[in-house]
Amino acid sequence: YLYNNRYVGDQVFRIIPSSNTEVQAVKQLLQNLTVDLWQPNSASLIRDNSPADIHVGRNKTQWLRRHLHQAHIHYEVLISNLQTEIEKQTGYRSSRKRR
Amino acid sequence: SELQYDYEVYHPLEEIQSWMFEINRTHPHLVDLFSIGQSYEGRPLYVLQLGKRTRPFKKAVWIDCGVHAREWIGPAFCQWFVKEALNSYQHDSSMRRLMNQLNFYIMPVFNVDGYHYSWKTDRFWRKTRSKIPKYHCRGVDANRNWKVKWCDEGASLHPCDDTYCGPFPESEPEVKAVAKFLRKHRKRVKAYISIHAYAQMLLYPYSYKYATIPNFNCVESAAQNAVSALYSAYGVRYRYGPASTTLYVSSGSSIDWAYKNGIPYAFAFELRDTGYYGFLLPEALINPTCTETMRAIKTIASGLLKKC
Repeated sequence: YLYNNRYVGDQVFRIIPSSNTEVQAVKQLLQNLTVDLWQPNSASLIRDNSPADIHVGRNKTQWLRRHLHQAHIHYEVLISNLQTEIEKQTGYRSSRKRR
Repeated sequence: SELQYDYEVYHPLEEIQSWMFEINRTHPHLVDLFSIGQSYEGRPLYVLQLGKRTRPFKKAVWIDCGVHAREWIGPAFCQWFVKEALNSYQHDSSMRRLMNQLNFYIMPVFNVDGYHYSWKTDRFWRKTRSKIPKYHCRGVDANRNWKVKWCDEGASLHPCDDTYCGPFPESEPEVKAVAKFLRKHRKRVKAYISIHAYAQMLLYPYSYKYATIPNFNCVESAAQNAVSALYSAYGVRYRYGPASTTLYVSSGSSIDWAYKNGIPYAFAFELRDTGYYGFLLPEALINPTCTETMRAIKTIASGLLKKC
């Protein structure tokens, strides 16, 4: 597997906070979580009605879902298994090399 | 060889560097390859100069790709641009005119260390790979390290943050090398273009403040024409406008530095998509993304040959 399969089960969440209250709640959540922000590039730039795309490690996805539910913050999962998408993006090349 | 090179897949750094040498070898009349310095880890910073050697002081366009390591569609576009420019020189009169009247400086991979690392270790690495002794985190955001309103709003002083501005402006050898080159050629470089992903936007100064640039009308119409040309390919819509209001405020960015340095047209492209694949844009979308972006860049370059 590419990258030693390190991204298996990782997910990318898209959150579009609908108010400043939700923005603050998302920022608060991210303070307790080590995430890779895809956009915007830092939590300080998250603002209402703009998408925040967040790459979350597999062992934190349930925690984040639960806390977003509790805060009644709508989200969608853009990528449900990052490793699969990575393999798809260039994976055929490494299988071709294997061949 | 260059004929078999596949422009519709992503390539690791060593393949891109071999490709640059092959392009240089096979197009002696239109291409020059040179290094403008070394990266933090000692890799050469290659630039391809494209254009007919018609006269010494031609106007020039600078295009860099791969400032942020994980944005792989950037280097793919720079390679695509070179391929298209050279292959269409003979039969496309508009491209021939551009190559006769302008020089294009193409830097396919700005952040060579980070790009290499994103292939080998961490697919989502963004920054350079520099190391400050007293901190355990590596890397500086190469788009927050320029000497313009350095480390103000939208940048971080913390070395572990993805928008870390660095210990001082131009601390990164890659940024310093490009800034030095552009300062040296500032009288001839009329457009600075930096290719990023993802958001489908065309951005221009200012990034660091909510204000209007003096030549707003010229830049705004160039951007509008560019996104219209882009749209004409496959109907993909790009938003355009000042970076501070269209995306978010950020300080120390390359387009603000280029503009402050006297380059009248400074743009940052945020290529496809808007988040469905994000940084993992499939190879099947390299062709349409690069084709539409090619139209936009040609429109910007053609505009430089007219008076505004």
